[in-house]
Amino acid sequence: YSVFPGNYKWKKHDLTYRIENYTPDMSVAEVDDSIQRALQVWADVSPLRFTRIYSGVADIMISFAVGDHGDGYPFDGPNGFLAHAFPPFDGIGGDAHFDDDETFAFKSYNGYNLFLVAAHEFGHSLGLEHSQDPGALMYPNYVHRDVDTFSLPQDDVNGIQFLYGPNPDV
Amino acid sequence: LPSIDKEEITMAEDYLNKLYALPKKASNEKLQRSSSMSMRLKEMQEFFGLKITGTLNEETLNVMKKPRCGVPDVAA
Repeated sequence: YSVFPGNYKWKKHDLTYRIENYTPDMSVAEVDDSIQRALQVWADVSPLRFTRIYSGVADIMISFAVGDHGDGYPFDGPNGFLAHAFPPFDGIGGDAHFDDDETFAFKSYNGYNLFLVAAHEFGHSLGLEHSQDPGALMYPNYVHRDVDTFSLPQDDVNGIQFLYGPNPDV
Repeated sequence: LPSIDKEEITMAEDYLNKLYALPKKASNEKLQRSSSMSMRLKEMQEFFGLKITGTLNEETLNVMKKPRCGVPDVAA
């Protein structure tokens, strides 16, 4: 695993998230479920806890956008870059953006699984950089996995616990 | 590089520029661009465990063409 230079990490364990808009590729319930589960994989192995809010500014603002969406890192159309997220800091820090020129999927293989893409991006939102371990969730390239049996790879567990420690409830 | 076309070279430069901080400006722009490209290619090849050549080859291009996260692998 790798962390961002400069020790970017949240100074609190209770974080908020807000879904600003939705992709037309999936139902609202499917997006909500994918995002919630993607955050939970990190909460399961750390002291971090996530609460959804529906208005105002959350620590992790989640949006779907295409092309130039105003953050200086434009998306590139279908395939290529699927999403990006910013490490923890004030303002845009922690926010996750998904390229809505992609086709996102809930369970099917016809598209990029939103849960997997989101879980990777939230790793960045929490302070993890890309891992060189091809089996890690934080490996930069998209790898399809069986989401029904998904468990966070050990490299990612080691990374998040390096930053925040283990889950005190386990 | 007879099997690599101009479009793929442009794609590779864009990839390295976005993910490996290829410098855009230099005093001798052409020379600097070439050496920076080689340096960034080596960084990219090392990151992905590829054969480190500093030159664009099919193996490297194949990795560049895979869908991925847009966050840089090596910070500027």
